[in-house]
Amino acid sequence: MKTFALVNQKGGVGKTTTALNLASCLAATERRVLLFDLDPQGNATSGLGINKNNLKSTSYDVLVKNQPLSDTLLDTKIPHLKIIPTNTQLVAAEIELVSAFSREKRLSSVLAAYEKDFDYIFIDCPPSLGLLTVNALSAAQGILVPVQCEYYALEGLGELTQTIEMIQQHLNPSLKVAGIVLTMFDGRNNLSRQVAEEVERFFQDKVFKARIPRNVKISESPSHGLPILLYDAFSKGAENYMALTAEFIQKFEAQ
Amino acid sequence: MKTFALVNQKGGVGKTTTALNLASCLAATERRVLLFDLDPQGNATSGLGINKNNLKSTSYDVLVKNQPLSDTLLDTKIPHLKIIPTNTQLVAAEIELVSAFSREKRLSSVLAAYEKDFDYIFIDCPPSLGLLTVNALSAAQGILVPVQCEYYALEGLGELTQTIEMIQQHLNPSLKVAGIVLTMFDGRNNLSRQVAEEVERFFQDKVFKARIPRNVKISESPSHGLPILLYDAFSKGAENYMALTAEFIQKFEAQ
Ligand SMILES: Nc1ncnc2c1ncn2[C@@H]1O[C@H](COP(=O)(O)OP(=O)(O)OP(=O)(O)O)[C@@H](O)[C@H]1O
Ligand SMILES: Nc1ncnc2c1ncn2[C@@H]1O[C@H](COP(=O)(O)OP(=O)(O)OP(=O)(O)O)[C@@H](O)[C@H]1O
Ligand SMILES: [Mg+2]
Ligand SMILES: [Mg+2]
Repeated sequence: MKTFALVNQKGGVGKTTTALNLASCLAATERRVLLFDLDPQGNATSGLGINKNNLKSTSYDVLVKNQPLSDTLLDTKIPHLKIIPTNTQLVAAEIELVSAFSREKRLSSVLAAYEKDFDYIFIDCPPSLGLLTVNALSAAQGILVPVQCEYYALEGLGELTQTIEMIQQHLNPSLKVAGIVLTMFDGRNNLSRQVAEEVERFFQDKVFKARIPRNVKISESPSHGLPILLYDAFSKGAENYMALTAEFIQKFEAQ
Repeated sequence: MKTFALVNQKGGVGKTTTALNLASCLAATERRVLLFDLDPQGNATSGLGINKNNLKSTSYDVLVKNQPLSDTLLDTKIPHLKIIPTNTQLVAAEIELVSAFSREKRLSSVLAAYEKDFDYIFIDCPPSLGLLTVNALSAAQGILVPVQCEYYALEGLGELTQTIEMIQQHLNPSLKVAGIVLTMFDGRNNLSRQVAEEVERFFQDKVFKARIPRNVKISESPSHGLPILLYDAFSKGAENYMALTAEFIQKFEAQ
């Protein structure tokens, strides 16, 4: 598995935070990583300190205008981590692609040509199951689902599973649920523990053992345009994402 | 102003929590309130303890199949609070409405006939600016924007303002930004205070003085199907939403 989509239609569960920090930690081990920002909010782009207002080309241009990936690719402050940035221009993609030829597979044909240049590709998705997310699910081999340990987080998992099955049947038979990341976990809180147990019952061994509890340094780091590893390497937040990265490598490279 | 839409395309900022708790507190003062769930996740529906799996009719039927509101309306555990429930069936609405006649104004024509039966109507929206949210913005007189006091929350406000201006020009000239609610505010955290100050500079007197700090009882209450007022009336969370409700009444009824 090389290309992973961060997907969950529930909002604010840690998709961007997990995509950005997992990608950065892997790049820190000198693996070549691409972060593809497919959310019109552009949080992954600004979370890495890139100014969204003067981009010469964005993921919109790649997806809709067939701009070569290499013209849009940007370096980040982290060696070995590159990004396809985006901004609100991408909002137009969902509308413009509706009547386009092979609208669900645009991203997969783009990425296929570049997979050899990277060890990992992470696609950050918006909080919906629309055409942008469908493109990501068609292009990816694995899905990473951040699940916030709160009540509403459980509600959407059934719908997400249905969407994944539909994609597997019609667009991307090799797509698998690669892993579930429990975010904002609080061991002292009954409900948080109950949600974690429920998710483990539902997804079993697909749930990463490394959980990501709430950590103020994690929420501060994007305001400095840095991943947690560079913002505060000694924080609990950095420790948790490094543990997740180690488990990720174990799981997907050990074979 | 009678009809309010809870809108912010950033996910997980407290749209549902604010819609549900503001509506419940107003109903507790014997004002007749309708909560309209327009998010396919159906969190407002389940947050009030309603089983989403055996609904005979949902907001999908009202919006797309012209089902009368009165056939879909359900009572809640709170007297004077009614809900138009929903579930994932609503996902189909965005696709089916794309080519429908007057697709942006479906909700406004539905609600116009029922406004006289309620003192307030709150529409909970999904974390996107697609056709469902556009319907809510076309139907509402006021927009309530929950803004989470975190870095990424500031990013989307510019795009949201642009969308509102577009709706005001083409679909709903009387639409106004009714108020900004600062959620998950943490007075001890520098970044949280900076975000709050930035939002107050941008939106000035539109920002409610009552802020809603993070409170574990608020996040637990939906798992009991209860608004905070019924789950734990003596909690800080209930106090904060009651303060917000008092300010809301002052602002929109004092004239
Ligand atoms: N472990 C954590 N500890 C503290 N804060 C966190 C943590 N993970 C994420 N956050 C914060 O919570 C908020 C939501 O996270 P994030 O934006 O990554 O979620 P998302 O799923 O990408 O949201 P959206 O649905 O809008 O795309 C952000 O402000 C982020 O900084
Ligand atoms: N003041 C608060 N204190 C603690 N938890 C809160 C508070 N407000 C909301 N939450 C919790 O944070 C999460 C996000 O809130 P909520 O679901 O209301 O946001 P939303 O904007 O409606 O999300 P979405 O974008 O997915 O519709 C939920 O789990 C909710 O219970
Ligand atoms: Mg995100
Ligand atoms: Mg919601």
